[in-house]
Amino acid sequence: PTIIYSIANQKGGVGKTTTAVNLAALVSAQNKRVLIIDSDPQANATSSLGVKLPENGLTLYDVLVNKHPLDEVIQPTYRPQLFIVPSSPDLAAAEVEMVRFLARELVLKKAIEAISTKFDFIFIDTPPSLGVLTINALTAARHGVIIPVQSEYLALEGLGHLLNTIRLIRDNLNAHLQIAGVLMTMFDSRTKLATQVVNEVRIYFPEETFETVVPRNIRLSEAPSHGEDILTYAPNSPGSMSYQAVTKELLKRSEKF
Amino acid sequence: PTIIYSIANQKGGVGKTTTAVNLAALVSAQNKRVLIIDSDPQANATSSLGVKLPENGLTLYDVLVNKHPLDEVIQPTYRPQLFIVPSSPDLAAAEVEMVRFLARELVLKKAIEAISTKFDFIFIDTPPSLGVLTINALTAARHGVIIPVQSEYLALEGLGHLLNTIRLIRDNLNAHLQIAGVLMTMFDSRTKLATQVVNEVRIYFPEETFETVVPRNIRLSEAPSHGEDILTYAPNSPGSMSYQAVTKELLKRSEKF
Ligand SMILES: Nc1ncnc2c1ncn2[C@@H]1O[C@H](COP(=O)(O)OP(=O)(O)OP(=O)(O)O)[C@@H](O)[C@H]1O
Ligand SMILES: Nc1ncnc2c1ncn2[C@@H]1O[C@H](COP(=O)(O)OP(=O)(O)OP(=O)(O)O)[C@@H](O)[C@H]1O
Ligand SMILES: [Mg+2]
Ligand SMILES: [Mg+2]
Repeated sequence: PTIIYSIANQKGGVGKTTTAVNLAALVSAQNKRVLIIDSDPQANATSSLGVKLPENGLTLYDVLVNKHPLDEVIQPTYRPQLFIVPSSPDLAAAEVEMVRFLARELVLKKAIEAISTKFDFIFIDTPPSLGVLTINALTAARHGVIIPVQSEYLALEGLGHLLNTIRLIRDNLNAHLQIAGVLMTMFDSRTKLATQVVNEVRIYFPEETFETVVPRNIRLSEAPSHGEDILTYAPNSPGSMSYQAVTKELLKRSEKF
Repeated sequence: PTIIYSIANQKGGVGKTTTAVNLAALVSAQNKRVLIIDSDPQANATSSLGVKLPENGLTLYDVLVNKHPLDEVIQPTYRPQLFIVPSSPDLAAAEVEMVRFLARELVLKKAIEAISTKFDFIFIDTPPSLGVLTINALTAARHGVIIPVQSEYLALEGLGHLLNTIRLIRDNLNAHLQIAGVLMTMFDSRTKLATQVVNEVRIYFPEETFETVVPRNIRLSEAPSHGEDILTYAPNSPGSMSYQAVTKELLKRSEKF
């Protein structure tokens, strides 16, 4: 079956896009056929992979609002086994336009079910909010949600609210929605607070938290400006090593499906 | 007159709350009477100032959706001249509930006009999106918007979209909406990219970009866990020094009003 993960956390700037892009790229490097869906109007996943939209380019907006088949919107990337459904700022309008749709939370899930091209994995990047776009991604995430948590104090604040939203969606829209993993990101060993935050998250999510902690690493923030994933841009960097380790852990957890 | 600034950028984690909280605190330390309005459902500005909501506590939600007078929702902080309109996760529901309101973009502006307590400055923190809550804050910002920009590549991507939104609001809702300032944040001198981003932003916004660049400084990420602003938590830190310099620049720019 196609394994589908969403990457979500309404806190801004915690590494959702960085995680979605690098997991998708690294899993595709293991000779798996991977699709990344960019459901954020900022379209950071799209630009991080160097994907330029042609003038009349179709994006996820066309799928959600104009019911275009997903097959027609899928684009290749520089990695042979990695494909993308790109986003654009127009997608911000989808939040309002979809308010009156019947079963508006299920639109993305149904669009994914209809694609004819077979993928081994699908990763869905989400915006920093819990609106219609993120709810669609959580409803479509048949195998669960990966939650990046920045190793900083403010990142802990919003976790309770995210868990409530996940529970609501599990009860009403997607019975399979588990927490597939909690990934500590931007860990800075120079501050005690980072270690305290990591320890606290491990207590709350003992099973779900990945062993691997992603350190703060400049190469990860530089890679998007080259339109490359970290394995392509700086394969031996601490950022690359840690995302390779996370990918191993995730593939191991995925074996049960 | 009361000088009203909103702090906005739909990119997540760029330092909006850190800027709103520390500017508000530092301006209040200059013996000005300051109100900070937290319009983000994450309520990070509320917790960064150590403000705990009483069980039946009134928040901005009650003002926007239940038309409570703002006067009744204002709370004190540990700083004698700094007051806050707190937020809570319920505010996320306001985005949907306000869709059918007449003139939904003007609700916050009208609520601020009705407050009897006089303030010298009002700072409005916003969520990482361009939805109804941020539009309300931009419409209420009589003296302009302060845009924090993280000194990283992905931060540049969304600026065009933010400028379009500002232009739309200026044309339709708030003729005074200027860019009061562009603040470069989380500057990391170890990477060339940061300097490139700062230079590029200065080219785009030669007048608006503050001279001061806020460096990445661990004390700024630790202060919220103590419920304190940076001047209280680590007065001599690089983070505190830079926000003091920004405050001086902002007060100078405010003299023209
Ligand atoms: N481990 C890391 N070390 C250093 N920089 C990082 C790391 N992870 C992400 N970054 C950088 O931090 C910024 C925020 O990361 P990213 O954009 O992935 O977060 P996000 O959660 O997707 O943000 P948004 O909420 O806006 O969607 C980006 O500039 C990114 O390049
Ligand atoms: N100059 C800085 N140096 C180091 N850490 C910083 C700096 N500015 C902000 N931070 C930390 O970075 C994280 C993101 O900052 P902040 O929460 O202020 O951003 P934001 O734009 O308000 O995020 P959101 O989009 O979620 O509202 C926080 O943990 C904060 O403490
Ligand atoms: Mg992102
Ligand atoms: Mg914030």
